[in-house]
Amino acid sequence: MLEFRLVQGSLLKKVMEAIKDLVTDANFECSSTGFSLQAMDSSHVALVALLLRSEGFEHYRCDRNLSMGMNLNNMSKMLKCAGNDDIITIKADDGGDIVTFMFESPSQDKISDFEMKLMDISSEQLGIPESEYQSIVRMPAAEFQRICKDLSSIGDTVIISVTKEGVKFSTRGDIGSANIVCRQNTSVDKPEEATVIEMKEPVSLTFALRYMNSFTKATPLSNSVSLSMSSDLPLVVEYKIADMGYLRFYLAPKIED
Amino acid sequence: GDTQRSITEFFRVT
Repeated sequence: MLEFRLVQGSLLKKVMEAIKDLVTDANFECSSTGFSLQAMDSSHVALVALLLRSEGFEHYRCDRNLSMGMNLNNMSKMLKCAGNDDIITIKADDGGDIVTFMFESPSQDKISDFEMKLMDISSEQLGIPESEYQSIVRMPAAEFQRICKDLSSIGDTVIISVTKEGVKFSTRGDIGSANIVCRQNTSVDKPEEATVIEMKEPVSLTFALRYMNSFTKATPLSNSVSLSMSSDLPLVVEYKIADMGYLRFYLAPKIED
Repeated sequence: GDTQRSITEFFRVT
């Protein structure tokens, strides 16, 4: 059987809100390492990878590796019933066809059980090679969200270019064009407000803004976001989940015909 | 115009 108890239950609620519009059904993999998920969107353009390490849970028991197929919309409906301060426990039996979500209020005066049917999902697991990226940009997550939203009112695609001068986000559409340049800025009070550009080589790649905007639904998970880029590799947009792991989005680039 | 590439072109099925 498995049983995970997560004191900061809101993390799980935020993860679901971040991925449920991109991925419909997914297998959650449970092992002694932690609770993870890898899934592609229906167009096979983007890939989501989640890891919540076992050490981040108050209690984590997983007797044997278990794959739980879930409809993310239904899971989100259930997790929406948990309060933001609730402790969430996930329970399942080996070979069973249901998962139980238990929500406890912080004062222990309200305890709810929600049972959800599991599904058989045949999904392809992709091997993601470890890569050295030509450029990595770390910036405030809210700033990145604002840029993606602003640019998508003008164009459908964004060109992200990293040079010594900084990172440039450009778009073009019927009404005109836009360029937003963010320079490295480490002279801020809090490290999460910094913009840090690690450039080994300049890089310029084109991506669909529709996907970028979808990824920014993960903004409540983390103060900062990192963008890892190399020519001819998918972009990695990573939100770290404090003390537990990460939520990563991989996005295939667009190429000129 | 641009062509959208697929993630499966970069990462292989395991």
